[in-house]
Amino acid sequence: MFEARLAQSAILKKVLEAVKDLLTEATFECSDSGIQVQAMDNAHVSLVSLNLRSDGFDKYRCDRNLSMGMNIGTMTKILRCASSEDTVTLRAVDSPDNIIFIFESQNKEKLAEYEMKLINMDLEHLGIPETMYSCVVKMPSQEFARICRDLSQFGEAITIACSKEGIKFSAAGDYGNANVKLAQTADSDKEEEAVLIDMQEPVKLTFACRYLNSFVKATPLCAQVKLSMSSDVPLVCEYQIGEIGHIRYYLAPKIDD
Amino acid sequence: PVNQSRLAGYYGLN
Repeated sequence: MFEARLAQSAILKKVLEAVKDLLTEATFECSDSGIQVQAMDNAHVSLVSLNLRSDGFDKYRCDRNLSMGMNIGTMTKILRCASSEDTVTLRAVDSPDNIIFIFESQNKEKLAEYEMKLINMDLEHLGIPETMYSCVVKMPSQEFARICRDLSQFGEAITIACSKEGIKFSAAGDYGNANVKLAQTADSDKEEEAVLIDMQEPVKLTFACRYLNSFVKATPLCAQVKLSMSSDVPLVCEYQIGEIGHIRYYLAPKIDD
Repeated sequence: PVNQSRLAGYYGLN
């Protein structure tokens, strides 16, 4: 028996919105410690790693480890049927063919159940080693989303250069070029508005806008985003999900021809 | 011109 309940479906709704552009299908691995998803986009350029800890749920029970292949499009449609304040419960038997989503209104007067067929999927797990990154930047997630959106108008790729002075995003294309520099905030009253740079060595990497613009769909999950970068390795773009877990996106850099 | 690398070039399959 697997059962996981969240008092408000808003978190799960936001998580689905944050992955649906990149993933068509994903395996949800459920164990005593929580729910984990690791899945690459079709082109194998980016990877989504989602972790929801069991202690972050209002109720969590997982008698036996389960791998449930889910269609993300269908799951997104189902989650859109829930109000943000509804309680959401995921339920499955030990060897499931289906998963049930149960939405209950706050006043308990409306109860909706949606059953979704599971799919068989081959697991393609990447082994991602613990990595010390040359630059780790924390910045407001809305600012990052804004910069990705603005610079996407100029080119297909954004170059991120990080040094002690700050972080610089730039894009160049046929119509011109653009760059945005953010300095480390001296001392911000509000933690959410801070730009913090932890730099060992300067880095300069180029990434496809398309993927960055998919990652920023996670912006509603967290006020801050953490970007971890080293030369010639994938970018890690991380959003905390309240007290329950995190979503990390990995993106392979573009390489010089 | 730039080419797009893939994740498998950095991380092995488990």
